[in-house]
Amino acid sequence: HFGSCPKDEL
Amino acid sequence: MNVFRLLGDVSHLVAIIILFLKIFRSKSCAGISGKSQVLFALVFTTRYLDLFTSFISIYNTVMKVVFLVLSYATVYLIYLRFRSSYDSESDTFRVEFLLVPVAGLSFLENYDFTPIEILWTFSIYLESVAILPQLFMITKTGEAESITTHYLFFLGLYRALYLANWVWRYHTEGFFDQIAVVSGVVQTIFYCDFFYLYVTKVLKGNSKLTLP
Repeated sequence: HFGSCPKDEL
Repeated sequence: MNVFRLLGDVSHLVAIIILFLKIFRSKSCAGISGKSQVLFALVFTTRYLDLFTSFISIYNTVMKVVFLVLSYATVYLIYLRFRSSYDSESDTFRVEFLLVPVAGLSFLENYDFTPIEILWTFSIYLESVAILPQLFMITKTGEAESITTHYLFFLGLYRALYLANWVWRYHTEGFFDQIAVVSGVVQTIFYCDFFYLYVTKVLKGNSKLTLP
């Protein structure tokens, strides 16, 4: 997928 | 979680701890840009607002809290506890030249026009340039203590390892975070010149990094 939500990276 | 991501996080943590302990033990923040540290505290603050909105894992929550606490503790050491050792005359980078374009860009190019997404985007863009006051300070004074260069090395290595993590995630999960990847590439490029000096000078046993 594009983008990231929720963000699992720091 | 893959090995690049884990090593990246460890590297990031090591960098922050090195800096904190350097200042704490020597009771001095000579050669450290307080402005860069304030920017990093701002980066963590605006990025980790999701601590209140979404739970990802114990690891994720603990790391976020540790980064936040250590970044503010470092700012406290520089501006309050060891303020007399702060070299404000060499720390003259104009941060508004970073903050204004970064804020503008985060409104223009984001995943969703909501406060939390815009602030997250702002933090990603700001992180990519937050080290510039520190690099500017070293250029200005022409030298850096080797402990400061170890800090910079691990801080630069962290984002470089994240690049490897994104390549890995793209191939294994189809994951692609355009904003983070482009900013991560920009961020890593800023460290390349430093990496070269670190390997050719500091690792060859020089006690200080002196610019040619």
